[in-house]
Amino acid sequence: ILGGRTSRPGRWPWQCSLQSDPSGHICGCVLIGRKWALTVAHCFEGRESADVWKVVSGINNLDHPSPFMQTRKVKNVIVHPRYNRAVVDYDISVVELDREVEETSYVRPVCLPHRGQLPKPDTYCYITGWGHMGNRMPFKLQEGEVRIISLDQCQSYFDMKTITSRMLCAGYESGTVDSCMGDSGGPLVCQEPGGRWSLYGLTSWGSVCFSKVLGPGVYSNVTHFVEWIERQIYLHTFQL
Amino acid sequence: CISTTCTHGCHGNTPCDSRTNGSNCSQCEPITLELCMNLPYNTTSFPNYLGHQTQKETSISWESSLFPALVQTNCYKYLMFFACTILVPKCDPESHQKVPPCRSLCRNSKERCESVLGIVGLQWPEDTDCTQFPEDGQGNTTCLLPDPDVDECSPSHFKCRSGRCVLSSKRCDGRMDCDDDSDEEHCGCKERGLWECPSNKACIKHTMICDGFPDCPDLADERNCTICDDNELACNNHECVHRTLWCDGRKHCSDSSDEWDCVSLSNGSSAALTVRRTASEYQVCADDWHPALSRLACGQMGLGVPTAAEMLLDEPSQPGRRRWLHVRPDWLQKNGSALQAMLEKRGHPCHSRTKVSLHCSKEDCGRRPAARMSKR
Repeated sequence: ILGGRTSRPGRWPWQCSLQSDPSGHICGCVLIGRKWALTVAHCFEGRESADVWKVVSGINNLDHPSPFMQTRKVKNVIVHPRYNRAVVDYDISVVELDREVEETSYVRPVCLPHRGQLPKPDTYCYITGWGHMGNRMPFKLQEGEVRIISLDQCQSYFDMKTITSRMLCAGYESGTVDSCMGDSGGPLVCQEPGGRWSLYGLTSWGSVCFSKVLGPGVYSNVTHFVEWIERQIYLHTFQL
Repeated sequence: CISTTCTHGCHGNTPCDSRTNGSNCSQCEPITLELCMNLPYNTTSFPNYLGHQTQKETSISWESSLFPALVQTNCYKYLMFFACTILVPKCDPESHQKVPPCRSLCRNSKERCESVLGIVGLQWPEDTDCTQFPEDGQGNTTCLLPDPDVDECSPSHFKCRSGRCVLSSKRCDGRMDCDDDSDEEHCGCKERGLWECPSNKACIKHTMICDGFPDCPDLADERNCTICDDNELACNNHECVHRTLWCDGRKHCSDSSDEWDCVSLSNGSSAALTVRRTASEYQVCADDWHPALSRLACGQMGLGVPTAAEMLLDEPSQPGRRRWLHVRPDWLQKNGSALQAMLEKRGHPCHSRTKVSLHCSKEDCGRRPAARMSKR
């Protein structure tokens, strides 16, 4: 996260880290159930086999395992069948864990939005991740507050890419607070009036985040995929 | 290839001999960079001439934004061709080595377009020193020159009648972007080789029609895709499956859509459990009902865990003949199956005349732990 701040442990209990040996943290992910997480499809390019991955949750400092940390192997990786790596469209994957996580105050799923429920432009939401900070990679989870930007306005920042309805933009024209390399798959969450937090976006792409070209970040639009996510969970839960 | 496994830039997980070095990794890979998909070659090799390690890195690079923007100034007809030769260099299929652009192509691009960049205070990309590229026809080395017929606009761009390239999304957007306004001419989907959604006139690719994913707001692109027999129903992917096979707990549509949405709760206050079977709705007879089945039903609907399960007497005053599903005697052996697989139709009605009613509560989500207080 660029322009963010270090997060208090347990503040974002749905944030998880998708890891693979020997590199360790590769991407962010988000717990949406005790046995299910979401991340983006591009994290699995060239490594679609579930065997090489594990999901670590309840962690704040990647360098210091905490007693609240829970690690699960990945049982299934379900990449969206329409994922297009050339234009980074339909950039979403459902991850099935080999067994349920134990729900604690440090490990807890986030809510999915209702079908058709999109965040309004100019509302403020939060992004989190262990991605690049512009000058270094952090050990501790970072958080940043970003503003939701309409698709039309977002398109004007990206001349060379088409912003589709499967995408959601958030951030600032000046790029002051933005996601960056290593944040991919992590959450963009907004607080609902009742106090709960819902997952509206997954960090997907943007300009090279510490280059001269700035602008908002582009996130996978989770609302667009809610039905698909629910069906994947159903199909992989029952022996049909 | 310094480690025993190739990195992403080395094309997936192909194992490399641990003695090889990075230079031996070179392989040809298909071009996926949207900007450069109309080149007279279709494979590339990385790293490119700007030092990017992968096509993904290239796609989000500063130069990938710069060149398409610069093309719109019409500064040089072959600028985009030159840009692509350095962004996704041609890969020689025999040697697997990069084929550079010719020095004259580089010089012409730089001479004609660098000054345009200067006007807006930007600099020509570093790492494009033209002397690194060979002169045309120099010895045995080969280099790339544009074919006079080369398309100067990438597939992401529309070519104005004047020759200028503008972003495809600006075509037919109601605003004039070409200097000759040609981007707003012939704006029907048909003229653009696309299909028009009837409700909002949006244009979609023909490959998106009847592919199982709705793209028009009213789902028009997924209608009338199949003609099934009277005794069949259409799956989400437009296959036809006999109606007696729907919601029987086994998959018959290849996308499993015959087993979707089989279990629901009625909207009434009673929240009666309703199960679809052979394309009709049934209520569930409470005889032999078990709490484990309540857990299964709530979980299957994505509604969490049961908070109450009631057995409601079926009101005879309500009109219509009741249709019942009964718990199968062998339901325990069907561990891991969906609820509809554990129910069956029988020749007799429900003995107790009570139906199952459920209340489920979703698992807690989206709550952060309360901030801990400490006395100061």
